[in-house]
Amino acid sequence: MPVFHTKTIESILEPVAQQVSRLVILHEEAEDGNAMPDLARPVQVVKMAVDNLVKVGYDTVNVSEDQILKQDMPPALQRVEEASFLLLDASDMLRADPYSAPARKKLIEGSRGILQGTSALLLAFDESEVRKIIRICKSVLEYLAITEVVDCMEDLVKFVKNLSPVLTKMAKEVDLREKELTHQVHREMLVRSLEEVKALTPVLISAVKIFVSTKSQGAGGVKESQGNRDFVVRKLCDEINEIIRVLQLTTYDEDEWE
Amino acid sequence: EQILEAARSIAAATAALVKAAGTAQKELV
Repeated sequence: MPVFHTKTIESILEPVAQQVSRLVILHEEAEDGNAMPDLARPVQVVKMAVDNLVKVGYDTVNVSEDQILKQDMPPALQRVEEASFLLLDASDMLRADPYSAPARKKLIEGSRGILQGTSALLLAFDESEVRKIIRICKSVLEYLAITEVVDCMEDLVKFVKNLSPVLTKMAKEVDLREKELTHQVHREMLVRSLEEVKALTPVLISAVKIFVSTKSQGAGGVKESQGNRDFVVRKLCDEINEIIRVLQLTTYDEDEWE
Repeated sequence: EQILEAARSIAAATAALVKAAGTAQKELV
C-alpha cells in the first residue's frame, strides 16, 4: 500500500521511514538497550544536509511567486531544523552516557522530526508543482470560453493556432504527473480524462467549423450546430475540471485497499 | 530540483544515522 502519493517523494522518504520504524521497534523491544556507538559523525552529516536544505528552501521561497508555497515551506524548514538540534543533543548526551534513555528518546524524536519535516516540505513543494499544472489547465478553460465568439473561418484558424500549443502543454504536463502518482485509481482517472480531451479536440474543431459554415451560408441549422458546438465545449470543460480535481487529490480511496 | 536533491541528501544521511543507532540496539534484541 503506497504511503507517499508520488514516486519521487516515495523514493526519497521510504528508505528513511523504514529505518526510523525499525529503530522505534528495536527501542521498544530492547528497553534500556546496548551501549550506543558514537553518533557524532553521522549526526554532523545530517546537520550539514539540513543546513543545505534550509538554505535551498529559503532561496526557493524568496524567488517563488506562489504565495501558498511561501506560507507552507518555512514551518516545514523550521521543523527539520529543530529536529536536527534534537539529534545534536542526543549525540552529545550519548557521548556522555551511551546508555542514556532520554538521549535515545531524543534520537527517535529527532529522526521522526526530520522525516515529518522533510515530508511536509516535499508535500508543499509538490503541491506548488501541481498548482503550476492547474494554471495551464485553467488557461485552456479560459481559451475554450472564447469558442463562442468564433464566427468566421479566419477566427477559426486563429483559434486553432492558439489553442493547440496550450492543449499540447497541458496534455504533456498531465501525462508526466500521471506517471508520477503512486495511487493507481488517480492515475487511471487522469488517463481516462486526458484521452477524452484528446478525442474531443478534433470533434470541437469540426463542430466550430460546421457552425461557422452554416452561419456564413445563411442556411438553416445554425441553432443546431451552435448547440452541438456548445455541447462539445461543455464536455471538454467537464473533463478538464475533472483533471484539475484529481490533480489535487492526495488521500487514498479506501475501496482500493479492500 | 535543488529542493529534491537537498531532501534526498537529508533522507540518506538520516537513514544512515538511524541504521547505525539501530544496529547497536539489534545486538541486544
